Amino acid sequence: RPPSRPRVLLKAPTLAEMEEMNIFEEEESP
Amino acid sequence: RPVNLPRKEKDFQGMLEYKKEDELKLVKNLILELKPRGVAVNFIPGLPAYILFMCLRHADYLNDDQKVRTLLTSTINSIKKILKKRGDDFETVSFWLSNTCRFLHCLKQYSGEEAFMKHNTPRQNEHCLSNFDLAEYRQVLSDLAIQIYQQLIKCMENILQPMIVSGMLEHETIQGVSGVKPTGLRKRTSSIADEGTYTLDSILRQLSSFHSIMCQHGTDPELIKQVVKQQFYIIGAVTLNNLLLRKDMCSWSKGMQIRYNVSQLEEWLRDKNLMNCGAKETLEPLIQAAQLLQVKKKTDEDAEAICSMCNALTTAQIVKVLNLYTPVNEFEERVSIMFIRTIQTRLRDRKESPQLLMDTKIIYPVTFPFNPSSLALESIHIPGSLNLGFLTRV
Repeated sequence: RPPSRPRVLLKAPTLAEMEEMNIFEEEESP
Repeated sequence: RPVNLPRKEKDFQGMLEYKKEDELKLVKNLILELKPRGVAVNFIPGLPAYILFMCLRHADYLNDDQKVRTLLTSTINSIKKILKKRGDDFETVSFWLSNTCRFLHCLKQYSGEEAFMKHNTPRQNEHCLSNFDLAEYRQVLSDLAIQIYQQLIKCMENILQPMIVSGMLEHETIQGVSGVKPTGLRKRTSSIADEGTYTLDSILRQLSSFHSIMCQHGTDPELIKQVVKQQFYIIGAVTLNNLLLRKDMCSWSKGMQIRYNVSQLEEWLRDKNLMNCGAKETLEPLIQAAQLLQVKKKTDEDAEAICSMCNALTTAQIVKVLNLYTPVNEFEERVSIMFIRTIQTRLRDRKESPQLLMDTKIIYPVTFPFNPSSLALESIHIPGSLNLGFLTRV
C-alpha cells in the first residue's frame, strides 16, 4: 500500500546536463 | 559453531545495501565491464536493471536524496559510456536497451502511482519507493532509451544494408524464370566486394539473429515489434530505390522474384508471430512496384488499373518504373510513350511530393509501453560471477 506521506520530487538534470557531471573524470585523466 | 543458515526469501525486502564509496565499483562491475553474452544466457533477463533498482530502493529507504541522485547519474552516464565504446555491437546495444527499459518500468511499477500499480501483487506494492518521486528521472531515462533505440537501428542498418540489394534484387532463387537476360545490358559490377554472396536466405538468417538476441535480452515484445517494422522499412526502401535506378531490375521476371522474396519475408513474420506489427505494410511500395512490373501496360483499362493499384507509389516512381521496364523475351514489349502519358494525365491531380527515391534514413517514432514484471524483487539472487559481493541483500 502506498504510504500516506507524499514523496519528495527529485529535480533531475537533462541527459546533456548529466553528461557534464562526469563521474569518470578522475579515472580518465592521465 | 554458528551454522550459516541462508535467510528465507520472505525475510528479504527486495533491497540491496551498498556503501557510498562502492558506487563506482557497482557501475563498473555491473555496467562498464559486464559481458552481455554471459549475462543474457545464464541469468534472468533484465538482471542488471533489477539489481540497480534494488540498490536505488535502499537509498530511497534511507531517505538519502544525494545517494539516490548520484546512483541515477552514475547509472545513466555509465550506460552512455558503454554505448559510446561498443555502440557498433548489436548485442551490447540491444542488451542495454532492454535493461534501460526494464529500469524505467521498475521506476514506474514501484513509484507508488496508482496508474502503474494495477498489476502488482500486495507484496510488490509494499516495495514501492517510500520517500522520493522520481518522475523527472523517468523522463531522463526515457530520453536515454530513445537514444539507445536510435543507435540500435543504426547498428542493425549497418549490418543489413550490404545484404539488401544482393539478397532482394540480384540473387535469383526462382530457377528459369528470367531465362534470357535483358538484351544490351551489362552485368552491373558490384561496389561492395562480397555483395554478390548475399542471398534472401542471408537476410532471413540475419533477421532471425537480431530477433533471437532481443528475445534473449528480454526486450519488451512491443519494442521488438517496432524494431522489426523499422527493419522491414529499410529492406523495402533500399530495394525499391535500387529498382528505380537500375534498368536490369525492371523486368517481368524481376517482378516475380521480388514478389517471391516478399512472400518469404511475410512467412518470416508469420513464423515469429509478428504479423500485426505493421512491418508488412512498410513493404507496400515495393510490392506495388513488383506488381507494376507484371501487369499489362497497354490499354486505357490497364492504365486505370495501374493508377488505382499503385497508391503507395508516387507518380514519379510509377513513371520511372514504366520507363525503365525492359522486356526479356519476345512475348513482352516496351511500354509506349503514349501509355506513360496516359498514366501521367490520370495522376495529374494527385497531391504528393515529386519524390523519386524513398528516404532510407527515416526512423519511426518509438514508444516504450509500460510493461510491469511479475518477478518478486525479494527472490532475486546475485550470481557470484557478477563480482558484486559488496552488496548486501536486505
